[in-house]
Amino acid sequence: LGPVFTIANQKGGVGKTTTCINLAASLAALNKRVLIIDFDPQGNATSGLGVEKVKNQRGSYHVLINKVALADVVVETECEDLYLIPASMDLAGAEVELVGVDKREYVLNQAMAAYTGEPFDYVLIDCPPALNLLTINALTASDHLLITLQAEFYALEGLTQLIDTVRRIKTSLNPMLKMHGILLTMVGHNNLARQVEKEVRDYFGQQVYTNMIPRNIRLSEAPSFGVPVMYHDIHSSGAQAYLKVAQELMHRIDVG
Amino acid sequence: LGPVFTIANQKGGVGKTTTCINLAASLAALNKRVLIIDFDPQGNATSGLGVEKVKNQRGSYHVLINKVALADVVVETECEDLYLIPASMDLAGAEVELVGVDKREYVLNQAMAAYTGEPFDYVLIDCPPALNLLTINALTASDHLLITLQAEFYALEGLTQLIDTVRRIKTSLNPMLKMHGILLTMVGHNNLARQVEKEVRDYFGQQVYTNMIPRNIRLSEAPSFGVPVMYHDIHSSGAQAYLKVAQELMHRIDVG
Ligand SMILES: Nc1ncnc2c1ncn2[C@@H]1O[C@H](COP(=O)(O)OP(=O)(O)OP(=O)(O)O)[C@@H](O)[C@H]1O
Ligand SMILES: Nc1ncnc2c1ncn2[C@@H]1O[C@H](COP(=O)(O)OP(=O)(O)OP(=O)(O)O)[C@@H](O)[C@H]1O
Ligand SMILES: [Mg+2]
Ligand SMILES: [Mg+2]
Repeated sequence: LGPVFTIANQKGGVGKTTTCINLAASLAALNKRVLIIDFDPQGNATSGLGVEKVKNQRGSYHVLINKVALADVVVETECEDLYLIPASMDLAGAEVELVGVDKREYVLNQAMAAYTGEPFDYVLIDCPPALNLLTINALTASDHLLITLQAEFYALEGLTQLIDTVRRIKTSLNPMLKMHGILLTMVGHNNLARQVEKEVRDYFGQQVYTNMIPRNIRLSEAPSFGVPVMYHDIHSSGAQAYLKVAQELMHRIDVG
Repeated sequence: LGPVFTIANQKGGVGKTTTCINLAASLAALNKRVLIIDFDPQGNATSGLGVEKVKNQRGSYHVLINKVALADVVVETECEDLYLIPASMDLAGAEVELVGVDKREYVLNQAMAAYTGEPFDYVLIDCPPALNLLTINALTASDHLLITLQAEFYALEGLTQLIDTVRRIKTSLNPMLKMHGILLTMVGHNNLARQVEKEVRDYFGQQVYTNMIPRNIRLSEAPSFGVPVMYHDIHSSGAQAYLKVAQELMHRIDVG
């Protein structure tokens, strides 16, 4: 498995799923083999890729709770070179079901270490809007954290809590975890967005992606067709922005 | 305590906090005494009302875990007739800390039943983006559920899961709980929004509020000043919409 990215932020609705799907699709379009792991009980990454959530579909829940091998639950998507481990509703119960399990934070990490399937160039994990055991499992199994940040007041407020949690995970659970970067999403043309961007760039400097994702209706239309935005409207500002972000990610990984 | 409303939706970023603050402020402007209980560990309702989150501030966590009386943790806000029980970061740990507690779903319900302070005309509870023990405590202590629904594809997808959970809570934990209504939020002028509105009104009929909240930048600016939008820009479409929603809520309660 190539570099593993967790896309997390406990603030809700900040573009985690939209980034996961469209960044992965953009990397796949640049000839990389990409795997998305849907760790959100809402299963938005699963439905946003047009994968049916059927009753007995095995996915991320079964990897966590029934120790099913990752390779056995990978499914294809309509996009070439883009694969998915789907989420299901029973994932909502995983947190409580894992309470008594030994090394419960490492369950995904162990499943990744034991992976025997086809290699992937990148793995992206979509997380629920909480710093719960699902998100902690994702961070403990990852090399990089990508934070999606909506250019709004409440989103900025939650950032310090997120950074504190990541620091704790790095010291106690996963020393390999790097704070990869911050991607500004849903950036409108208004003073608030400019103010948030300035504050974030002043404080986090180079860690903030140069490319930002503009607010673009095509991004919220695409999931209703079950495809990434580039298959819905390749010329849209949203599709173009995610292609640029994919290139910037590859560049950041190369220079290390 | 007057009628208690839970504002919930496990989908993130759908306007729960924005609705809680601005609906409460609008009811207070219509001469009602209103209490907000912030049950979200992010504490956005607390900071959105300009209440400092100081280190040892007692609030909703202490009601749940230390059995502190509700009346002892009510604070004033800058708005007349609007009061708050603040959230704090330790609320994030409440879920795990309550696991061993007997009747853990009823802790808030019992605190409400024991309330001895000044009467309130309305109580609104802001919830985190999850159907976890905090949200379940809120629903078990409430008379009404108000669902805020962003006019987008993913938000619509999560609705059936939310309705199922509420039905289960009504049969097993709180038979008084009524599905009060659905409020459409961040409604833009585009086909997707019109399509979502049509689907929701076709399916839920009268339960959908006639008034909707438009997307309006003033609503996301107001929290950075620590005030409800009516104190930031009373003439904005956002402030006017929440005043209408407050009147519609009072009307719906009157006719029962
Ligand atoms: N740049 C954008 N422009 C317009 N709409 C967007 C953009 N990014 C995301 N959206 C829409 O905003 C909503 C929130 O985005 P999304 O669901 O990806 O956030 P999230 O962080 O994954 O939410 P959650 O916390 O519930 O998991 C969705 O309806 C999505 O379609
Ligand atoms: N009608 C609106 N127009 C424009 N912006 C809005 C509107 N309603 C809410 N917002 C902004 O959208 C973001 C999400 O809203 P809010 O935080 O109230 O949602 P939430 O459901 O409480 O989120 P969470 O799931 O994280 O608790 C906030 O930054 C808020 O300021
Ligand atoms: Mg998501
Ligand atoms: Mg909120």
